[in-house]
Amino acid sequence: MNIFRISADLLHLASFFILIFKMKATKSCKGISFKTQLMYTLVFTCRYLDLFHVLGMMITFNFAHITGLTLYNTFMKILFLAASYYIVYLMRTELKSTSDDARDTFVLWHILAPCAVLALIFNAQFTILEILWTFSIYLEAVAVMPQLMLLIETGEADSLSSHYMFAVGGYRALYLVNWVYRYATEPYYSNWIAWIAGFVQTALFGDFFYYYFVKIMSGDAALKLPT
Amino acid sequence: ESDDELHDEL
Repeated sequence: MNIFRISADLLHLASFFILIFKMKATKSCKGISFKTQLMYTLVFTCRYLDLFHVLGMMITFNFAHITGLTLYNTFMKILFLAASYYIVYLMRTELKSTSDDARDTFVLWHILAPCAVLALIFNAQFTILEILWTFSIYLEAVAVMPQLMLLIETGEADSLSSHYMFAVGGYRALYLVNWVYRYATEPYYSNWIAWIAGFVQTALFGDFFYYYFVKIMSGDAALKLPT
Repeated sequence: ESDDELHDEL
């Protein structure tokens, strides 16, 4: 565990809190893509199935393989799952009337199908768990596309929404630094699938980061895209 | 080896 990895995870965790805070404080989920949030629940559900493995070890009192890192990962995985399901729940219950569904027009099959095919072809092991893990990595890389499309459609984002997007995009950028660090310091550490997907994921945020920093520098509350 | 060790990141 290095400083980049822990910062990335905390930034990712912060992104959930920012979004939940925004929704609770403004009683609105305007400007937030339900489709992107739904994809994140799918991403975490597919990726964290190994929670059952850890749970299995715990209930059989098999603690030999449970390390501090396992406990940390397990705690964070449960938080990420709970937060993403809670966001989707809020957007479909009490905040449904404020949802930007009419402008959230991205066709999810355009990312779901290619990610599924790629996961079946390019994976480390042809097992169900490994394919679902790989699928989740590919899907996460592009899951922000409905949100970006909504942002372009709207032309601007309020302050909390833009902070949320900065956190959710920035966390993967920090993971890239973490992977470079691990590659340099740990023998045989490499995971090309995660690296390439992580690079694509960060690159998709490229324009957004630019406008976000312009906004921060100019001290504006809302992020505006050029018309 | 657990899955957690294979994928030790989030």
